[in-house]
Amino acid sequence: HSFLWFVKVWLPAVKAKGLEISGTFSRRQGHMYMDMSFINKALQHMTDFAIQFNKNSFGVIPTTPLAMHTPLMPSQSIDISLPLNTIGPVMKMDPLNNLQVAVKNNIDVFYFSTLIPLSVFFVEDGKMERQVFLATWKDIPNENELQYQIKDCHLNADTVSGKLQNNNIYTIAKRNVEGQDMLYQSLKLTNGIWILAELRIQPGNPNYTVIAHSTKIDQFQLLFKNY
Amino acid sequence: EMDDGLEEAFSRLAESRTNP
Repeated sequence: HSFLWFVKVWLPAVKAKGLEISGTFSRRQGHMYMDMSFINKALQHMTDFAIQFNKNSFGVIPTTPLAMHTPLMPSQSIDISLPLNTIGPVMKMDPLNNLQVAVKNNIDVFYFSTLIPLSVFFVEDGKMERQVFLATWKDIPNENELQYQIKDCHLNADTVSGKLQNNNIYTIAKRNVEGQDMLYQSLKLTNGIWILAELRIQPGNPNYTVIAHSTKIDQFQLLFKNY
Repeated sequence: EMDDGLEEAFSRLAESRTNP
C-alpha cells in the first residue's frame, strides 16, 4: 500500500460560519485524490457546495465538481473523495506544493491553503531504464546533489525498496560496497521531472543517507520529507 | 552481454561514490 498522510483540519468551523473541512491527499491506482470530510457545525442546513483551486505549481485541478447533491444538515458530516488531475494552469507557488482552495456554500465563500505531499505526484512509470539512468546520472554535475539523513530507521535494504516502490520510488540497482548497501533509485513527477537518488544503508547504523541527484533541486526538501 | 556492461557500470558508480 502507498503511504497515507495524516488527516488535518484545513478549515476550522469558527472561520467558516460552522463549516469544518478536514482532509488529506492520496494516490490510488494511478489517480490523485483529495479525501475530505465536511462537517456542518452550524444551526442551519448547508447546500450549493462548490470548490475551486487557485493556480498552483503542479497544475492541480479537480477532475469533477464536488459531488454533494443533498443538503448537509446540522451536525451531519459527509466524506468526499475528490478526483484530481494535473492539466490545470501552472503558477509557481512558495512553498512549491502550496494549494489555495476556495469552497462555497449557500452561506458564504471560504478560503484555506494546504500543502500537497510531493509523493502524490510520483507517477507509476517512474522506473528509469538502467542505461538512461547511468547516462543521466553522469550528465548531472555533483553540485546538483543534496544529502539528507533519515534518522532511526530499522529496515533492511529490500524492505526499504519494497516500501518505496509502493510509493512509486523505484530501485534501479543495488550494490554493496565495503558492507554498505547503495540503492540507485528513480522517480518521475506528474510534470515530467525525473529525480535520481542514491540511498545508503550501513549495517548496524539506523541513520540512512539519501542523496538526491537532479537538475531540479528546488524539489529536494519536499522529496526528503517523503523519504 | 550488454546487460553485463550495465551491471559493471553500476558497480563502478557505487565504488566511485564510496571511494571518490
